[in-house]
Amino acid sequence: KKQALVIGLGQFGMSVVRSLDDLGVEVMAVDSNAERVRYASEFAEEAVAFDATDEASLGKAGPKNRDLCVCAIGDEAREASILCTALLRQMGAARIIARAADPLHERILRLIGAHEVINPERAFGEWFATHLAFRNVRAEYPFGRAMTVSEVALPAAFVGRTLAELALPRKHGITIAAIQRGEDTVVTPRPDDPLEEGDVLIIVALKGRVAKLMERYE
Amino acid sequence: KKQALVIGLGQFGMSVVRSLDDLGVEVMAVDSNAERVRYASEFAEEAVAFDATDEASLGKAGPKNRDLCVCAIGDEAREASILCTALLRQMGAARIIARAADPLHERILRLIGAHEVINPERAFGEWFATHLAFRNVRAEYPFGRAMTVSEVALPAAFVGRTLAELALPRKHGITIAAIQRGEDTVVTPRPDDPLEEGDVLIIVALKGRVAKLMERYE
Ligand SMILES: Nc1ncnc2c1ncn2[C@@H]1O[C@H](COP(=O)(O)OP(=O)(O)OP(=O)(O)O)[C@@H](O)[C@H]1O
Ligand SMILES: Nc1ncnc2c1ncn2[C@@H]1O[C@H](COP(=O)(O)OP(=O)(O)OP(=O)(O)O)[C@@H](O)[C@H]1O
Repeated sequence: KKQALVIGLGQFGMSVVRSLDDLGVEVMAVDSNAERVRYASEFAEEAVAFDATDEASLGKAGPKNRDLCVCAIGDEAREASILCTALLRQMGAARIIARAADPLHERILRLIGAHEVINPERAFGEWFATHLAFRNVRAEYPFGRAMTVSEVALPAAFVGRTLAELALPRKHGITIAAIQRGEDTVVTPRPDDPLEEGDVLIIVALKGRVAKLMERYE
Repeated sequence: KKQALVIGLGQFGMSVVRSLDDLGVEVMAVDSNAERVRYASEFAEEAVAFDATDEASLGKAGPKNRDLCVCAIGDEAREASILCTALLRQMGAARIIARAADPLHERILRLIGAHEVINPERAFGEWFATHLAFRNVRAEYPFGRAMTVSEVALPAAFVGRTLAELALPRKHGITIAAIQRGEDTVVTPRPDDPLEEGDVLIIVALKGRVAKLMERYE
């Protein structure tokens, strides 16, 4: 069973604890705030309140023996996040994921040894924007080098048309990976099936192609 | 051209401003912090510093004429976020997206009229967890009702095998939407093509299926 150490139980850290627990990972949840630790104890194998910049206490949590250490301390305690990350590296943690509050903080975290650095607010804002710009785009996320996968409500102009007629890959550079129709998910849509009102398309495409499509057909 | 009003230029709000600008949306960026407003002026059509709970100033920004209003004020000013959202609703904004700092804040924002409420940190933590639990899962995001789309490095056991042999839909309940091979993205993988080391699979599946697959083949 995998073991994770998660430090910092704000919205991001707590959500990581809960989700890792759901995935069968054994989690030790840490925060200097005892109330947040108490809340986490429902989902974490162990939940302990201590200052994660205190070397003795952090050492007892055995970072070296964890498959994964997450420093989820946020923008209200940047020095703590930097010091905690540095200590985890010093203690031989094999995989340290650190949260950055901005690009400068990110540079520092990488320099002092975080293996992965993330900025949840910034990433979410980028992904969320296509949905904001085009209401029919329910969600869009980045994949691979320059791809996106999008969930798109069928444009009115496509109702009753077939995939063969629409020639989406050739004409628009997009591929339909799946169609959600009512309760069902059709994972290999047939070329001669007419698309139906209410269909939701799961589209794989190069970055920006779906936005272009929506500009034309929204 | 679509018009957006974005209030609150922290990491999330600023990222929304930049991304909307990239998508060709006209943005007015607002923050009480003049320095953040100055930074946003590079990406926003208009960038103005004022207190978004001041009814007169907010009224001048014309929420009613915007396709979209985003209240991106964070957890450090919850009352401001609530008041600003309420004012936008009162002024007839057609589509208000409000950011919540926790579930209680979310309930309040919905009650006072936000059309959509989001919690970026919490959502990111949920999505990020599968990547944390299984290193071969580079990314996984939710789609539709209970689907996920995942980016997965090919498990060693599948190298040299063909999709026909592996019978992934039948045996594991997953569908390969695309394969990234080197620089290329193969969007309709052929059933008799052997999979190659280094391949990255884009997988469509019901929630939890990819995690099950990784438990078996990681
Ligand atoms: N030295 C420390 N040791 C342990 N926990 C800490 C330390 N410093 C801060 N924390 C905890 O990290 C958590 C998250 O940090 P912070 O409050 O900066 O971000 P947040 O904005 O509340 O988080 P989120 O955006 O995820 O909701 C808090 O619960 C805080 O108590
Ligand atoms: N009344 C207000 N009017 C306008 N802007 C405001 C008001 N109150 C707060 N803000 C701005 O909202 C922005 C984001 O809010 P806050 O500082 O609470 O969150 P944050 O944690 O910095 O944001 P993020 O997590 O997105 O980085 C800040 O730039 C702040 O100046």
